[in-house]
Amino acid sequence: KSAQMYIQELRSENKDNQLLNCLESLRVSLNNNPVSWVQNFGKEGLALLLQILKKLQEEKDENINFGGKCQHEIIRCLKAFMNNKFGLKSMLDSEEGITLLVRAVNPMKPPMMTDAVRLLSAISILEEPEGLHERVLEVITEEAEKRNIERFQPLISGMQNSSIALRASCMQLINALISRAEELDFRIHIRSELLRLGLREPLKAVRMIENEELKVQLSVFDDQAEDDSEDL
Amino acid sequence: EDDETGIMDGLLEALQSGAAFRRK
Repeated sequence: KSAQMYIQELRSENKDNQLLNCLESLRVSLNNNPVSWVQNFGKEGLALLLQILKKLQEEKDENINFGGKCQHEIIRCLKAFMNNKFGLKSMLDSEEGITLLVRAVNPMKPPMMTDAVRLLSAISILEEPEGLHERVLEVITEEAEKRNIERFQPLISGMQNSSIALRASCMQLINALISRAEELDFRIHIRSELLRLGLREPLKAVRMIENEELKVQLSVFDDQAEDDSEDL
Repeated sequence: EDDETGIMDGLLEALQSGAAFRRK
């Protein structure tokens, strides 16, 4: 199928399994075709994906299972779309790309949250354009304010989840946000905010788990805290 | 070169291995 055919299908606002099938097939195409194919899908295709994601996120309870699956599939498509410079730049240039990823950070949907948090971590560690970690943090803060919750609450909930993959991805984002903050005071502030919200207990639990990915993230967290404490 | 793929895979790998956090 050509990129244009997917755009037509996404535009036709299919419901039920048709949309899910289309998204699954699109993800495979985005992953396996050359960058020129992704470029043909282009900003127009990205805008459609983001528009459908936004609509699904705003739907209340209706078809929650189906909608949830489609949302997760869109996050996977976005990952495939962002796997080259054109796609990554288009996503960063889009008005709501980061916001919609932050909204997908939903502890009630651990597999989708895992993927969304990983993408946000990856965006946070990009060196160009400058200040992306600040933008991610800003959007996290704004979205939390709208929902009247503490900004790091979803990450703490993720750390309390039984999924090891989710816990590791939450630690990645915590490490990414802390490590990219230039000011010592600010790094200490983020860390104490997380501890005040209850990170200490899930951290303790994570230390008991034999898992390489978690061990790497824990050692990054501990080393950075130790370095900052020495600097202080 | 601008068409290079695997950027996101590389970033995710660097996060997972901890390489993304090594002080320069």
